[in-house]
Order: sequence, then structure tokens, then C-alpha cells
Amino acid sequence: YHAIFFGQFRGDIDKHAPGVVWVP
Amino acid sequence: AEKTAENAHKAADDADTAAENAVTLVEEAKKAGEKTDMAARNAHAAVTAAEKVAGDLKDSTLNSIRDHEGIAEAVGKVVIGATITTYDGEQFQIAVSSGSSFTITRDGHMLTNKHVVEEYLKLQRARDGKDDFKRKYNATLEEQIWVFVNKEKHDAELIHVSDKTDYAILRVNRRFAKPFRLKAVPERLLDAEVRAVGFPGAATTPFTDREGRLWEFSKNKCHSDVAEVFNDRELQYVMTAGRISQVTEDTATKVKWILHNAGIARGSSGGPLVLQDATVLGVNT
Repeated sequence: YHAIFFGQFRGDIDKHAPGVVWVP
Repeated sequence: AEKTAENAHKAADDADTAAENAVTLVEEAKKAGEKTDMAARNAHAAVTAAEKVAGDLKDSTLNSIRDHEGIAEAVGKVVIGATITTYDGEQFQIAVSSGSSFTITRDGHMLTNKHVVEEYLKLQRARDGKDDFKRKYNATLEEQIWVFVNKEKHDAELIHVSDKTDYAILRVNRRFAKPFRLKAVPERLLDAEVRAVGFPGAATTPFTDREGRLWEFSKNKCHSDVAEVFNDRELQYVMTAGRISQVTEDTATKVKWILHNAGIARGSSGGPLVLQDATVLGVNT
């Protein structure tokens, strides 16, 4: 099974979902 | 003797000046010391405040895959369908497809797959179909996204569809106490233990020939509330365990893919792939 890794879309996600929390 | 006395006087004056300078230097040093103390105290206060914010943030987001209640309140079953309103104001809801999603902000932003909302986008574009429907049944058909969080149905808005890869962002009008945190860097993922979370209930089988069914409206085959279509089991999330066996980057699109063996079914599409601390690596496709 596959999952798309989210870290690579950080800027895009931040723009559309302000308040999202990222962890290193 | 006069000369010597004059020299001695001058030396005494010099000594006085030196002493005064020394006092000034000591005072300046003292002031600098006080400033340093104050800076150290400020720095300490800033670190404490930052630690508190980090602690609060951890307490107010999901931080363990064992927090089943928290997870149940942070994942959602996505249902795509339509609301049909007849000429006399009667309303029906039809489910067309389903998938999974999960919240990433306290104010209801949810991540899912782009292909989970594909049927919604198709219905949005089907202007002719909707006109024909209106003429044939004297009823309007409006596309709809619903998200079931802990068995409660919410209307959802499509906020964003990625043009780069298979994800989309929804928003529901609901507060979430503990959203998921996203993982920023894919380091050391190989062989990591993961969980896939979602609503595996078959996404399409209850809706076979679904477009035909949608455009062929009959009251006795419709529900007044789409919630009636799903049983309790289908509205409860499922978590499956596995390990990551490969992390690759697609050369053409530069999209990073995680290969894992935590079992997912079609309906789990759009659910999160999480580590032990409930941080989300990505969206299951």
C-alpha cells in the first residue's frame, strides 16, 4: 500500500489550512 | 623642596583622578553586570514560555495511537452525494461514494485524497445532467460533501484540491480538541512501525451503477438522511498495523511515496498513515 508523504507539500498545506502543526 | 612639593601635589592629583576613574569603571561594570543578569533572566523566561507553549501544543494535539477516543474525534468518513429537493420542498439525500479524512486544525480543516472528492467535482461540472434532471423530475439536484465525525454528520466545504498530487483539503464547521500533527521530514522511516487509519467500508459496492442510480430518481429508493445508508460499524474507524518497506521519489513528479504493509481498503483512502506518537506521515491512497 502507498501513502503520499506530506512534508513535501508543507507550504501548500500551510496556505490552505492555517494553524496546522508540523513536527520535525 | 618647593619643586618636590609641587610634584607630590601633582602626583596626588593624578592619584585622585585615577581613583575617580576606577570608581566610574566599577560603577559601569556593575551596571553592565545588572544588564547581563536582566538579559539572562529574560532569556530564561523566554525559554520557559517556549517550553510551556510546546507542552501545551503537545497536550492539545494527538500524541499517541493508543488515544482511541482522541482518534475517533479526529478522523472522518467522507461521503460524496447529492441533496435532491422536489418542487413541493421535500428533500432527499443520496450517497454516491465514500472515503476517509482527518483533521489537522482545531477549526476543522481536514485532509483527504483528491480521488475521494472526484465524484463531487464531476457532479459540480454536470450542468446539463442537472438541467435534464430538473426537467424530468421537477426537482433540483445539488452535489454535497458530508463528513461523519464520531457518527455525527457535518456538511463539508471543499477548500483546496492539489494540482501537484492526490490530496485535497475539506473544512467542516466543528471545533476539534485534538487535531493530528504532520511530520515535516521523512528521515529514518525505513522499517518504522506505522498504523493506517480509515473507514474501510467498501467505497463503491453499495452504490453500484451509481451514476445511473443518481440520475434515475425515485422517492421510495431514496433516504431523507444519508446517515441511514450507513450502519454503526461503517461509521467506526479501523486502525491497521504495518511497517514501512520503501520510501521513493517519483522521478517525473518529484512526489515522495511511502510503501507500507498496513492493510487498507478502498474506503480507507484519504485516511492518515501515522507513527506511534500519532504524527502523520502522509495520506493513504
